[in-house]
Amino acid sequence: FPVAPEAEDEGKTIALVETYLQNFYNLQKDDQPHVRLKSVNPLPEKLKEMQAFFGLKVTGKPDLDTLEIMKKPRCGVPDIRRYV
Amino acid sequence: FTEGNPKWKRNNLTYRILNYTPLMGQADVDEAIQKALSVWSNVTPLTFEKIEDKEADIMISFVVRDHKDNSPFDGPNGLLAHAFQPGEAIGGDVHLDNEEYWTKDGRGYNLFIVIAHELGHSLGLSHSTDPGALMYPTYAYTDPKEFHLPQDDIDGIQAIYGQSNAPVQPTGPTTPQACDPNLTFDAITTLRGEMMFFKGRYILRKHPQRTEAELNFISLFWPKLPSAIQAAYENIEKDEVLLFKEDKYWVLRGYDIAPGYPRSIYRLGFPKTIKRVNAAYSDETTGKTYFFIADRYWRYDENKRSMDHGYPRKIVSDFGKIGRVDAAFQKDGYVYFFHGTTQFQFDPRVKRIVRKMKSNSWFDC
Repeated sequence: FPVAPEAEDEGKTIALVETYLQNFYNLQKDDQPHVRLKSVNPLPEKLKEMQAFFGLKVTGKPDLDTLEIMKKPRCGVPDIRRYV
Repeated sequence: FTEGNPKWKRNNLTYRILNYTPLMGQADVDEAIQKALSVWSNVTPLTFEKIEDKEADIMISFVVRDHKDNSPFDGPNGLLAHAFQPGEAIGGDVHLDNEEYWTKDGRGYNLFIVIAHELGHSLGLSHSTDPGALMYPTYAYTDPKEFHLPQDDIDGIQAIYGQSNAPVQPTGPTTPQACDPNLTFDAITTLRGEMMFFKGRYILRKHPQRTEAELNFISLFWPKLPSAIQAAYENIEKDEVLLFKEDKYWVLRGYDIAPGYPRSIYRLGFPKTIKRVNAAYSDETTGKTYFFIADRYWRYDENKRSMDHGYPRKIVSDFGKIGRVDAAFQKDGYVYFFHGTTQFQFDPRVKRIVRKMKSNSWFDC
């Protein structure tokens, strides 16, 4: 049963979300941060894709339910793209 | 399905176990793998032959961290395993993270469950969005003895390889949906203000302040409990929930299974002719608990810890025409009886049924 979550370091949360979406939802690694300023941040869209897959409330934000799923042990095969 | 719909061109596939985890006996690993293969061969025309000394279609190995396939493992927990879609060389292969605590039961990660999932990928299945499916991406423990391949996985694999050669086609369990008008329940109880609806391997958990019911595996909360609980009731006074299956019962104290359980239901005073309890509820005002079995009910005194005399009585004599009871619970002074997809609201003060509803009326559908 869930207990009140401890306040988590925001940086750690963002890193968890990014790594999860890179591993399983084909979120491209942001190697060129200066380019990112001009482009649309793909993270919320990927997050929505992940939330829809797991039947969560689709918010595009890393809410508690979303983080809970991301922390569960799982299979290493991506959920949505071809595994090669 | 995996993108591009890859599949094996032959139905007779080979597998090879390259190494073993030190945490389990080799015989247990072999058994887990054979059982995982039979999960898929039971529902398709596929067969699997073990080979020892040459390249097999499906190579199974325990590896750690970077193992030269561009998909490193991450140490304990997190990623447990992965597998490759049907194809030559690495295609079909299953890699298991050897830093996980692999077990043949539910103490660590159950090897059979994980390999059965990975073999789904080896055969061409992708991840399912059905939280009850074997091919759902996150790990959930099911006792291997109680495992039945869910219908979602059967439908998927049969769409690739066709039906089994068996004369009777196997079927599997489906995941309960709160708003399914045909939904029935195995057991229902309150638990510290929440409502818990038991169905097969699942609990639908309804919090009064939340509109949506949460679906979870029973094993997620209580790994030692079996699936298909048959009756449950809350004793608010003692802050306990009793859960029944066949001739055994468990006690939840708070949210945890109390030590020393399961115990025999005969300790509660049932005669040996009783093999199971269908439903139960406890009346907090009188301290009496009612047990429903077939067309009769027993009354138990929680204070005296014994069955009251004069029971069993016929359900119809005291509760009206509610038939046999699948599940029951008391809430806000009313008792709710469930029979199939029908629910009866019973008012104990006037001793009659005051309302008839669908069984899933507690969910905002």
